[in-house]
Amino acid sequence: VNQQSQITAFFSKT
Amino acid sequence: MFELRLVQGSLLKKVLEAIKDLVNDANFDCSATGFSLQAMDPSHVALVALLLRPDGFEHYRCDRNISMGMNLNNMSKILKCGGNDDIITIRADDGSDTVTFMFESPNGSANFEMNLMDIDSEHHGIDESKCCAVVRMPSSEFQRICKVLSSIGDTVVISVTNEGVQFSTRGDIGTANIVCRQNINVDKPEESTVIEMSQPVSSQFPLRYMNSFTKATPLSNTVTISLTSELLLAVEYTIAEMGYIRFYLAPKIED
Repeated sequence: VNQQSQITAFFSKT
Repeated sequence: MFELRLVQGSLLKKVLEAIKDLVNDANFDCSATGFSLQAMDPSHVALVALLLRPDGFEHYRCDRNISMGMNLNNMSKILKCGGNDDIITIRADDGSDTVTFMFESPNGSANFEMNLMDIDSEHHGIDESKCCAVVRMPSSEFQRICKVLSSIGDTVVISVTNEGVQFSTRGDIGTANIVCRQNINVDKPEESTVIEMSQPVSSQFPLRYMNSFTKATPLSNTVTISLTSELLLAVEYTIAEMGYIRFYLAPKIED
């Protein structure tokens, strides 16, 4: 099964 | 007060066509840096970043930083009320809850006022340093590949090696593999495929999103596709020397 990852995991909040 | 005047109004129409199906509501940020936007799709799988620099406008006035929340479908409806060759002026007074769009042609002008919305949004820091493969290719070719593959499968595997960039998919009817090799065209650089890579990289992404990104194709002859070591995908279209539209897409991961 391929899970879709969330984009927020790749960015830091500014 | 905020005011911008864009002689080539069709550019803004193309920008809206590129993002309105991906993002519902977004804050347009107006500052000395330019007219910009950062927004996620409702599933939080993709992020779009837009920048139109002040020097790309005939007139750009921004007395203080403001953020204008707009429903992109409504904004697109209003932009479609103007002609393709119209000059577009966007104006918002300080503290106003509306924004005015003005369309000018040699034959006359038209004004539309749109209600602004309060939108909670977070700004995300984007670290460009983790890039490990960059492919620049004709945007029409990338659009064709995404369309072809989505007739076979739902997910594309993008692999960048010394051999080239490979786009693969698998579906009920079979599999598809498309390879683009480096090909430098000195006379027509926009038709070149250029691959820069520090290490081979491979990752898979939903084609539904890739096809959505290719709606930006009318903005640029070329597209730049980058993959980071964390397997984040960035798809960038430059906008005629005034800025860019970038789409970021999270990878699918094996469970």
